[in-house]
Amino acid sequence: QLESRLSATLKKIRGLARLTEANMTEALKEVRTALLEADVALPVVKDFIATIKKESSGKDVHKSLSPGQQVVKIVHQELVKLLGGELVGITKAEKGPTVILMAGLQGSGKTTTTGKLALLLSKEKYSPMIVSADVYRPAAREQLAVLGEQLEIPVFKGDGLSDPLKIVKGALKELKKESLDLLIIDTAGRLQVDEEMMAELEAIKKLATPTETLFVADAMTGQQAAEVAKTFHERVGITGVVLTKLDGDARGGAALSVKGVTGCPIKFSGIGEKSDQFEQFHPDRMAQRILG
Amino acid sequence: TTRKIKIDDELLEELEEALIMADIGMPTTTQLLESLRLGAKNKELTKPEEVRPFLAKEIRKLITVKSTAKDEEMAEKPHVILMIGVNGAGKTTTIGKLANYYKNEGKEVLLAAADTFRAAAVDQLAEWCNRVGCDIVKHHPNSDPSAVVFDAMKAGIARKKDIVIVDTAGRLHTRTNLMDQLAKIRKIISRQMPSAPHETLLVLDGTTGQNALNQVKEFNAVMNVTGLVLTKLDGSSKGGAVVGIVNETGIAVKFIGIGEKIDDLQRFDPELFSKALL
Ligand SMILES: Nc1nc2c(ncn2[C@@H]2O[C@H](COP(=O)(O)OP(=O)(O)OP(=O)(O)O)[C@@H](O)[C@H]2O)c(=O)[nH]1
Ligand SMILES: Nc1nc2c(ncn2[C@@H]2O[C@H](COP(=O)(O)OP(=O)(O)OP(=O)(O)O)[C@@H](O)[C@H]2O)c(=O)[nH]1
Ligand SMILES: [Mg+2]
Ligand SMILES: [Mg+2]
Repeated sequence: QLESRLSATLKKIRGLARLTEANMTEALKEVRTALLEADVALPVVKDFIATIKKESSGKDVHKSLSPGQQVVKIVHQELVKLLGGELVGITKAEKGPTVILMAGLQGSGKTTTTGKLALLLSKEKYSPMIVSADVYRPAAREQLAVLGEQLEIPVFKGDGLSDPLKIVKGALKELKKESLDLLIIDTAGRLQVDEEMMAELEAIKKLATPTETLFVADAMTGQQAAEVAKTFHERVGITGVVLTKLDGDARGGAALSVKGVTGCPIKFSGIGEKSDQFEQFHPDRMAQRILG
Repeated sequence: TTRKIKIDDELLEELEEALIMADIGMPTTTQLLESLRLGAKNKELTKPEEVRPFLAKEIRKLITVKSTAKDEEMAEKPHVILMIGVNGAGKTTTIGKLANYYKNEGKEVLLAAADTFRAAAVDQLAEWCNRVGCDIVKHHPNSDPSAVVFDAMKAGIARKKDIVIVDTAGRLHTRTNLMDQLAKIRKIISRQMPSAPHETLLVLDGTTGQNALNQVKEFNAVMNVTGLVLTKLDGSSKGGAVVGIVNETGIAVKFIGIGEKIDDLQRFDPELFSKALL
């Protein structure tokens, strides 16, 4: 896609020995358009283009690749580098149980992902418990309880409790009592601009002291993905990202936006509604997808 | 004679960035900036302070769809509204808000809990039903959604309800079998009442980027989408993806969601929306 568009632009530099800033200008414009069409946030696009400019400037035009192929290769490599890094799993607590805190905007897939993650980690020899601290959304706690039942994973119900902090406290107590080693805390969806709700998230984190705070982001999120992730990271501190609904056809530029502004590793991909439709994030596959 | 306003590159870049960051997308942004250039050339705008209002007006033109009087009246009883859209967009919550909206207009509303798949989806709608004070038709989890719809249509007609609102499971438009299921639900409704569903509302998450256009096109290919609901506009996203969508498809935005509470629903106002985009 990008390659065929670039090939027209770069026909002009076919005879040239070197990729210079001058002959790259048109090509960089194409890359910018492709990234924006893929929903990568504008500030992240700007930084990325600057990097590509530096990377390709002065490079000799490849003998066996067309200039278009060469630019795409540089863009792809740079994307994979930005999106990836080493494959990272869940950080285990040094002593005591491991606590994972789920956070993100409304409807991004936190509750569903809580179930998926619990299932995955139970297969990795953890003994998980899950708890919902969402006291706002109608039937939110029921939703997690049903998932726990389906997956045969213990759920702290917190019946009679209506304060998220009391619920989390109760879950931590129950975890100790049952000698389980992992707690995943599902939280209510919230806007990063909602001061009260962001303060609540900070309070939950302070109480639960998780080793992982996972930002759950919808792969179809547009330009605001960067700003949202940045604020969650500044306020609460994210340690990892889950990108959901990748079974759709969104280009997924949000992945680059979130990684670009937080530097936090994208650890998992949600690829369906069922609890087993969950896998490790693949940076190379994501790079292909973003470039279209 | 007024001099032609000069729109310098710096201003153009500033405007382009604002439009892109509002999720308006490259093609529509290009189109809007071109109309700005023409406006300046034809002296439709002559002062720099007229630039933004001019652009807002151009955006308003793109998102305004001529509605006929009969669009707004509910000629048949029950008036059947089918809610569709991708996972997590805000369908169930919007139904709660809509039921309340119509109840406040003195209408008798019945809800159909046809999301029989997702954990606690029926419980979620039932809770909204309690808050609003209306009827609900629901079956056991994992039952056939078509059966729920069939029963809800029967009940809506028999109980002489003014409005029946059908909740459906979230689904990605890339899932052919789920899109087929949706088409089947529509047939079930039409078989009981040939003019129904009278309204098929596609719910779009306001934070979604350019994929929103794919969603509208794909859902509209299978169903006859009569209107859009744009949710979560109380966040930092501007929902600009609808501009290109409405312009291309002619499907109007009917309502917007501006929060999670029962009253957080407004009729779409193209004037307010276009001003807020910039
Ligand atoms: N197709 C698909 N659907 C998903 C995926 N992850 C979650 N969903 C669906 O997205 C919808 C929202 O998921 P939830 O888990 O309720 O999202 P949430 O973040 O907990 O929502 P709130 O608690 O309201 O903020 C549900 O219909 C899920 O089944 C995914 O990877 N693919
Ligand atoms: N801030 C805000 N949140 C909203 C709005 N509309 C819905 N939500 C929230 O978005 C989340 C998902 O809403 P649902 O009504 O469950 O969405 P859905 O489309 O029915 O989801 P599925 O049935 O799982 O596909 C919930 O947390 C809602 O409270 C809105 O206008 N503003
Ligand atoms: Mg949830
Ligand atoms: Mg729903």
